[in-house]
Amino acid sequence: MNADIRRERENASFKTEVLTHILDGGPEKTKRRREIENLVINDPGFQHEDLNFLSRSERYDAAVKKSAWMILKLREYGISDPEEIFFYKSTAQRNYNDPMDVHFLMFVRSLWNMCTEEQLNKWLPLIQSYSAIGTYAQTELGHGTHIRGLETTATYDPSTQEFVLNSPTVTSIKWWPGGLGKTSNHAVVLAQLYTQGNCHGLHAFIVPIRCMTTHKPLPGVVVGDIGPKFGFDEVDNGFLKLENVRIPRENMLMKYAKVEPDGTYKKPPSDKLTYSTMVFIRSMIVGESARSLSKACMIAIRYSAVRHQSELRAGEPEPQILDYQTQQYKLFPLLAAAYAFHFMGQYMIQMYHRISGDISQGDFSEMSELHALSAGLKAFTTWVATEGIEVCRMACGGHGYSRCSRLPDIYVTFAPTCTYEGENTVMMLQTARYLVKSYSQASAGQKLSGMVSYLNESQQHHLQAQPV
Amino acid sequence: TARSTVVNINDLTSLVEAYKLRAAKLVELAAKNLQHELQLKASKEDAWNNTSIELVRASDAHCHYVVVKTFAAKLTEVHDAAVHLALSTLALLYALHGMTENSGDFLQAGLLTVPQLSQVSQRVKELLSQVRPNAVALVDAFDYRDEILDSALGRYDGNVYESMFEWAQKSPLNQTEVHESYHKYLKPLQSKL
Repeated sequence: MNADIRRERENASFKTEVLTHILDGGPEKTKRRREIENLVINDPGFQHEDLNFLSRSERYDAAVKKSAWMILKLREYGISDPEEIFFYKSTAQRNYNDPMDVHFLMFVRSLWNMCTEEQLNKWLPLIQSYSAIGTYAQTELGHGTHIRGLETTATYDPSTQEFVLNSPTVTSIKWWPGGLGKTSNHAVVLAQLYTQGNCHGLHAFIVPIRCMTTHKPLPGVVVGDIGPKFGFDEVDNGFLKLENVRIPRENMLMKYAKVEPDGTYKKPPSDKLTYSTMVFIRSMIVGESARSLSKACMIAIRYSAVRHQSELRAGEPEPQILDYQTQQYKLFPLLAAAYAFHFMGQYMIQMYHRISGDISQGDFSEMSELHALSAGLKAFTTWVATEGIEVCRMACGGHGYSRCSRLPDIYVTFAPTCTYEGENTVMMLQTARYLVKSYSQASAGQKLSGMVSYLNESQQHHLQAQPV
Repeated sequence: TARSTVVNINDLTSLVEAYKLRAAKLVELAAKNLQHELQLKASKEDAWNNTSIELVRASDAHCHYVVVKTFAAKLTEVHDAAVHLALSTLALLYALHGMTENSGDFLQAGLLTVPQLSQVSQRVKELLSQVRPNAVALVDAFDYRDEILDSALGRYDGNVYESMFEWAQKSPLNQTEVHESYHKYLKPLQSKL
């Protein structure tokens, strides 16, 4: 062990293990997390060459191989708790991505959240056997976060009881979904629903895109990979053009909105229910901001304890660069932010589960706050973390530029969170809409609850600067 | 009735209060700007667009408040005194550093004075010194194993340079002592000049 880093640990004023338990949520959780990590780390099936030395196609191949192996091992070990699956996956993936992430995180969750019981009975066996591998196709080539601008259409034909899906323009081609290019054979497609001559806005449909036997694209489906990106080399983000693709009426996700066989439309209790999967992912990203930023801080701070450079006092040995105030000023506020975001991530996931539980029981009273807070915090934390990871890289001088530091990989893997699942400025404006509405309600004397309740108080008093 | 509250820069509860009032002020500002624009413009959409900078600032301040508040609330659940102290230092650093980064908001809202801002900056520097002895332990607590972090610079044992040299040797360019491009391009070039 390097002598500097050993001395750092000897001089600490608290027991690291106690803090680890707090971060994990208790000693038992730490123990279980480590057991799961050991399962992956000691498994030869997860060993592979350094991905940095492979081509993109080889990286994709290695990632799919790892995904398939992971699914088999999770079954073998009987790991089914979502948190434990998360530990297993994040250990297997390390600082890279999984082409099947969108399948696990969005396709399956969309079906769980938005299928009727009858639909679940049909799709769950197909998902469990991985006969159906899916993705979530919302974003279009010319349209992003503003979902009302999406152009893909699903027109109901009562004569055959089918929806006819079309990408009417080049800008309507679905663009960016992870796993769409080569991996998936199904997609949850978000499209404008037309029935009886009326448009009823965006709804979700399960669209088969590849043959479940040959994996070849189905008639009317033009699908492929969108090419190299800024990171995410292991993932086949794809495009999808639909040309008069017919799907049965039962392939519309009908837990809330419905189209009857004759084409009669029944609207959902809230339009926001269509985007519940996005809200879940945004809530998850808050914790992910903490994980990526904390990894970057761990690398930069440990390296700063080992690295010696220049002179603080003439004639004396080079000090650890962590002793420079400028280095501390770069890194320690980010370390503090990593902890803050970790606790925020825990809060956000608890809030998501509590409110989504209420929603499934028919209580929509807190749905708007969940939407607003998950959007705003996703934007707030990802902006800070993305900039912070880059600061950590720079704080490591020239060696931070090497891929062996992993800081470039952490950056390019994390930076897209500022744009995916809702571009950050648009997310902030969504939060603002809720804040302005809440402010108006408070001004009108209404009692607010939740995180905006301070808008009631602010009508009554204000803080004044005082000498300390 | 106006109520004055002392901003105690060593007290996290007081800082949470300050963040709350900054958020309230910016939400109010954005809402009033929007109202003003609505009075000037015919369309709601134009009014919204012309207020969007203030609206984003308001959301940012709201989120910042929620994060500071959540961090402070988490501290109440930490019972180990040494860990509590280390985390409290970080929470204070997070809150005060955020104040220096957004000092305009706090000054404009009348939540801080210019002399107080200098005290905040000074306090941030003191907190950096307090975090320094625990910095490595604080990142160790995240408990990312070397196999997961996969970083030559962030290794637990600190043997950074040995690891970097070992990794460099794996570069595919090192598979041959003389790369084929030398024979294909450089040697012919040298022979022509």
